Amino acid sequence: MNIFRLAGDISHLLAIFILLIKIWRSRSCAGISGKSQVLFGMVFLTRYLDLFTSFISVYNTVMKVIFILATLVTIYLVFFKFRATYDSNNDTFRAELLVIPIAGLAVLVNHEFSLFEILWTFSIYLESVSIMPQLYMISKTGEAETITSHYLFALGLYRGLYIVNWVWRYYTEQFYDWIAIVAGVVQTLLYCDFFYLYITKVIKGKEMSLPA
Amino acid sequence: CSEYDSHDEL
Repeated sequence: MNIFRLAGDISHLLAIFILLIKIWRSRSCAGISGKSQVLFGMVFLTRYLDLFTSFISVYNTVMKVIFILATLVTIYLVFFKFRATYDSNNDTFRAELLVIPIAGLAVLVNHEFSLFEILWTFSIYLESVSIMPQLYMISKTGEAETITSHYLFALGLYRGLYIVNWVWRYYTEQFYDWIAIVAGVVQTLLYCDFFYLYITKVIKGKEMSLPA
Repeated sequence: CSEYDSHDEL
């Protein structure tokens, strides 16, 4: 554990709770892609199966459980409790076009051909693109509430900080995991456009609207 | 033990 990874994890946790609090306080999930949340749910459930097989640390276990539960609660709020506010007409990204090729890729390109390892690889690949339905939705409606943009910023920052963590680990522990690194770089690149808009608009107190 | 045996990151 180093400061970059800890900061990344906190940023990730913050993102998830910003979203939950936004939905809970406003009693609405307007502007939120339920599809992205389902993809993140799949990411956590397939990656954290090792909760049952290997113990790493109390920190690790607690964080995994929080990520899974918080994401399941978010999915419940979007699709059940506040379903009437869910903007499904604008949440039209074809998520299956991500999941199916990624499942194939995880079977073909992995560290080890075993069920848990393939599921872990699937979750890493899937996480890298899980935000696409949300970004697509924002580009379609052309706007995002300020709190939604804080959510996206914290979520993008998390994987960016993980990259710094991997550089640090490479030099201090000679540790690297190229699957995580390549997917993590792709994931961070997806947020670049958004980071630019966030810094130039939201920080200056303007609502975020995307050019059509 | 290979590096990927334990995925210690979240």
